[in-house]
Amino acid sequence: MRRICVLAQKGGVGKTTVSLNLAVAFARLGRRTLLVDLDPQGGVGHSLGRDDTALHGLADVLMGRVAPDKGPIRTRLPAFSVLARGRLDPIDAVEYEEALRGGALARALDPVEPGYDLVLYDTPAGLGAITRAALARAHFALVPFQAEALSARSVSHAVRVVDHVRENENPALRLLGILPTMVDRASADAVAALGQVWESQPRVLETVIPRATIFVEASRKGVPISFVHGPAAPEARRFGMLADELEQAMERI
Amino acid sequence: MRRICVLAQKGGVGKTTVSLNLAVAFARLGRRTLLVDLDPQGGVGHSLGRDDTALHGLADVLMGRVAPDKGPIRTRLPAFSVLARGRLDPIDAVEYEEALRGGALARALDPVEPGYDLVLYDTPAGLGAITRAALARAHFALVPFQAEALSARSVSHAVRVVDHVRENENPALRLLGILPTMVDRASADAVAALGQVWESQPRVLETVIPRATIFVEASRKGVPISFVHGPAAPEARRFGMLADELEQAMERI
Ligand SMILES: Nc1ncnc2c1ncn2[C@@H]1O[C@H](COP(=O)(O)OP(=O)(O)OP(=O)(O)O)[C@@H](O)[C@H]1O
Ligand SMILES: Nc1ncnc2c1ncn2[C@@H]1O[C@H](COP(=O)(O)OP(=O)(O)OP(=O)(O)O)[C@@H](O)[C@H]1O
Ligand SMILES: [Mg+2]
Ligand SMILES: [Mg+2]
Repeated sequence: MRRICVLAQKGGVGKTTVSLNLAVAFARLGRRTLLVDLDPQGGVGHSLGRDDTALHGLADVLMGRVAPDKGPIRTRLPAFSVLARGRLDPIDAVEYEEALRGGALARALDPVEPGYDLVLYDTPAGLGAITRAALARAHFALVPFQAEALSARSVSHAVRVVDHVRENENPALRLLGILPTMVDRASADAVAALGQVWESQPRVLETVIPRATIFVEASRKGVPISFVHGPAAPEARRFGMLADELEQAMERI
Repeated sequence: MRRICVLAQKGGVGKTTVSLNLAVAFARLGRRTLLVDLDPQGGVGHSLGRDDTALHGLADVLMGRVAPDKGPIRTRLPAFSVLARGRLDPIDAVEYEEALRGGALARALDPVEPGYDLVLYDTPAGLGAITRAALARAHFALVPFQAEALSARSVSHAVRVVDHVRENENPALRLLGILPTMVDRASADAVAALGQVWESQPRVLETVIPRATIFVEASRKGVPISFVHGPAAPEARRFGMLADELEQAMERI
C-alpha cells in the first residue's frame, strides 16, 4: 500500500481533477485504489450520490456517525473506492480542519488503507494544516502545476514544504513529480511557464494534462472523465499514461 | 472607512486579481485605499519590491519586526497602499494562520485602517480560519464567481458563511455582491454557469470581469492591470465600472 498526496499551494490548478482521474486510471490498471478527499470543500463525488443526499465520508467518520471501515464507498469501478468528505456544513470548516490534525486522521484511515494498493489524498489549496497532516503520512507527493505564471512560483514553495516534512517528520516521503496541467500549447504564456518550471524544478513529469473543456463538465459533477466519456476518451487515456509513468517512478525512487 | 472582504471557497477564481485591480480602481476614484493580503500564499505585490527582496508586511508586523504603522507601503499611486504578506517561509504557514486568529489581526490593523476610506482584504481559498477572521471585522463581503461549474456550488457555501457570521458575530456585515469573473461569453458552459448563479443567488453584480490574457501576465507579477497597461486599458476601465457599481451598492445596503 502506497499513499500519494496531491498538493499545491495555488488554488484551482487541478488538484481535484488530477486526484480523481488518476485514481481511476490506477484502478483500471488493476490496482485497488482509494481516493480520500481531505478538502473541506468536498469536490470529490458530490454527484456520485443519489439525488441531493451527500455521500457519507470522512467528516461522518470523524464525528462518530460512521465507523471507519464503513467510510469508503465502492464506485461502479470495483477497484476504485472513494472516501468522500461527507456531511459538513461550510460554517464548520474551521472545526473540521482542527479535527483533522492530531491523531484523528490516523484513526479514520489506518483501519481501511491497508486494504488498498494505492491511496490518493486530495488536499485543499494552500500549504496549511490539512496538507501537512497528509504529507506527514504519505509516501509520495504529486504537485500539479498549472502551466501559467503564478503557479510556477508556488510549485517551489510546495517542494520546499515536502523537503521539510521529509527531513523533520516523515523520512519515507518522496517527491513523485511535478505534473503540468491545463497545458494549452497554443499559448505563449503557458509554454513560457512550462519552460520556467523545466529549468527550475527537479522531477517534472513527462506526461502533461492538456487544457480541455471535457474536464470542466466532468468536474462540475465531481466525476472522472472516463465515467462520462468512457475509458477510451483521449483525456482518460492520457491519465492512463500518467499512471504508467508514476508506477515506474514509484519503483525507482 | 469601510472594509471589503474578498472571499471564495474555490481556488483560482480570481480573488487576488479582483482585490488588486479593484483596490486600484477605488484609488483612482480618489478613495484612500489599503489592500491587505491575508493569504499566506502572498500573491500581492511580490513583484512590487526590489530585486528579490520581499516587501515587508503583515507577517513582519505579527512577528514584531515592523511596527503596525510601518506595515502598509504606499505604491506609485499615492491613494493606493498595500499591506503585503511580508516575510514568511512556506513551512510556517500553519503557525501564520494560527497567529492571525484571536486578537492579532486587530492589533496589526486597528492602528492603520482608520487612515483609509476603503480597506480590501484578499483571503486564501477556502472558508477557513483566516477568511472567518476577516469576515468577523469586515463591513462588506465580495464573492468572485468564476463563470464555470464548480465555482457556482461554492458560491452558495460562501454566502452561507457570510450570513452565519452576520447573525452570530458581526451584525454590520453585508453581502456586497457576487462578481462573475473570467467570463468567456463564447463558452456555453460559462454562460450556463452564469445563468445558474443568476437564478440561485441574490446580488449578482451587473459588472462582469471578462476572461482575458492580459490578466495572466499582470498576475504573474502581482501587479494591477493599469500599472502594466495604463488606466485606459479596457480591463482597467472595467474595474472602474465595478468600483462605481460597488460604491453605489455600499451607499444603499
Ligand atoms: N485539464 C484541464 N482542462 C480544462 N479545465 C480543467 C482541467 N483541469 C481542471 N480543469 C478545471 O479547472 C477548475 C479547477 O480544477 P480543480 O477543481 O481540479 O482544481 P483544484 O486545484 O482542485 O482547485 P481547489 O484549489 O479549489 O481545490 C475546474 O473547473 C476544472 O474543471
Ligand atoms: N479575468 C481573467 N482572465 C484571465 N485570467 C485571469 C482572470 N482573472 C484571473 N486570472 C488568472 O487566473 C489565475 C488565478 O487568479 P487569482 O490568483 O487571482 O485567483 P485566486 O482566487 O486569488 O487564487 P487562489 O485560490 O490561489 O488565491 C491567475 O493566473 C490569474 O492571472
Ligand atoms: Mg480541489
Ligand atoms: Mg489569491
